[in-house]
Amino acid sequence: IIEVRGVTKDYPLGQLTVRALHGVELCVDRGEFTTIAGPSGSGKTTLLNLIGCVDVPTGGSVVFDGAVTSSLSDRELTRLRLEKLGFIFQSFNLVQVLSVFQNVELPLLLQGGIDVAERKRRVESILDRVGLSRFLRHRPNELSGGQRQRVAIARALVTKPRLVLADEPTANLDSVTGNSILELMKELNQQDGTTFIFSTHDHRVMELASRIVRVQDGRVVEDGRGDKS
Amino acid sequence: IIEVRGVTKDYPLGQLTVRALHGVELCVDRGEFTTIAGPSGSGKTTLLNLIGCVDVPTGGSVVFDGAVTSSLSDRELTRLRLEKLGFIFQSFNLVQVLSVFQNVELPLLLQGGIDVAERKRRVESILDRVGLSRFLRHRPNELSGGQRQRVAIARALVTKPRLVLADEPTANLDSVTGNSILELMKELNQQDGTTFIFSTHDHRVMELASRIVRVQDGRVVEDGRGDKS
Ligand SMILES: Nc1ncnc2c1ncn2[C@@H]1O[C@H](COP(=O)(O)OP(=O)(O)OP(=O)(O)O)[C@@H](O)[C@H]1O
Ligand SMILES: Nc1ncnc2c1ncn2[C@@H]1O[C@H](COP(=O)(O)OP(=O)(O)OP(=O)(O)O)[C@@H](O)[C@H]1O
Ligand SMILES: [Mg+2]
Ligand SMILES: [Mg+2]
Repeated sequence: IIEVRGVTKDYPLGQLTVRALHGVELCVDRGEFTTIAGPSGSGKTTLLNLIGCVDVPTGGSVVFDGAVTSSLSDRELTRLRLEKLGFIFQSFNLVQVLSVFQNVELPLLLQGGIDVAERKRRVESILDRVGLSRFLRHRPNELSGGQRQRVAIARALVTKPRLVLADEPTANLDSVTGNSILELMKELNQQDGTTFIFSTHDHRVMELASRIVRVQDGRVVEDGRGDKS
Repeated sequence: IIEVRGVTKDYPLGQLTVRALHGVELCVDRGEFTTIAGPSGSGKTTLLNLIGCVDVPTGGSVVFDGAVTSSLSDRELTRLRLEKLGFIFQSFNLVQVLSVFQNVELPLLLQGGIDVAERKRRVESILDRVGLSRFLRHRPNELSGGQRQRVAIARALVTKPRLVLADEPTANLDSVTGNSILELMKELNQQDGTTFIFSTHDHRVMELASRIVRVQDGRVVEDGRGDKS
């Protein structure tokens, strides 16, 4: 489903350039449950942002279902993100003026073609799964850190995407809440064949993964495929 | 150093009220290394915000070094926060238009009475300790999640406060980086007598603590003092 071919990513910094990724090669097949592990500053978010078409590589290419993402039009990229992809951002990126319900409903509205009753059913169902049924009307600034994280998770999963990119999705969650979220994700992986790529420092997430890709200083230093399903 | 006396905290939510804390009683002595543990949404951030004078209780009182904080003037509160207290916020609260160096220098500037050479020495020293010597000129949006967290940590510690409140300070840090930060904090606790109160889900932090206070649904449900130093 994803091929990352010789990708580099440079950020301008005043008169310097910071190279966050150095010639990264990575293939992720449909149905995988892969984690990207590495120290702070090693390039995990940068890599996920490129796979998720939130940013473009400086060099190399990202291929999603056979299409080179940098050659897609804005319209095609938008459709790809809406229909095939769910993204749980490290800083959540919730819309502050919308309620919890409205944040999670938004991708369904943008997709179009789903009536209000079905939208309501799906939004309430996914929010119940992440333990936020009592918070539908809260705005993001009326929630705890872990509650905001779970809204971000619900929003990424409500469209039932083929690929979910999750940037440290359990960082702000206690053990019980985190395990509950991981169960939900493992269920989507096993029953619906949803592909998951996580960035994480959380050993619970690593233990569930069928594969751990280790990055260090912008390079893949280890790519272990093991059978843990 | 801190007494929390029968504190309640209510948040208005439309026509309802959310009670985040119910009659919390807690004393923290000088030099303690205490963690507040609890599930997502249990009231940890709310409690730290009250202790740190970032918010006011609905009922009850917080006493800092013998002074009831809600009876202090704004000027006295500001001095207390600048001179005695360091706060590592869950969402970091960095100033986006300032560089890493400037973010960490800011509390020293606000204190006054420290010359530019001494400020430079102290800022560079603490940033070296948190592994960010090469990022002095970066702005917060040019950093990874864990790098931003470490800037928040450095900013809280640069004034050598008597009390440090840390709201999940290792959530975005990998093991090696997280352990390095915890070592720094333990050192300040043992050598300078700095009091630490952490909110956390991280077992590494809990293991280092001399005391774990468990909260659940806005109540202290367990307050264990053990000798782990
Ligand atoms: N916009 C930017 N401008 C300049 N440098 C950047 C920018 N974004 C990231 N970087 C740098 O690129 C490197 C990789 O960042 P990235 O966010 O991918 O790390 P990460 O592995 O996700 O770290 P963390 O675990 O702390 O979230 C870091 O050294 C960071 O400082
Ligand atoms: N501004 C607010 N308005 C309304 N409710 C709020 C507000 N801030 C917090 N709450 C609610 O108060 C409760 C406690 O929130 P708090 O942020 O203290 O939890 P926490 O223990 O820090 O959780 P986490 O581990 O997820 O960060 C939560 O149920 C939250 O939804
Ligand atoms: Mg990151
Ligand atoms: Mg919190």
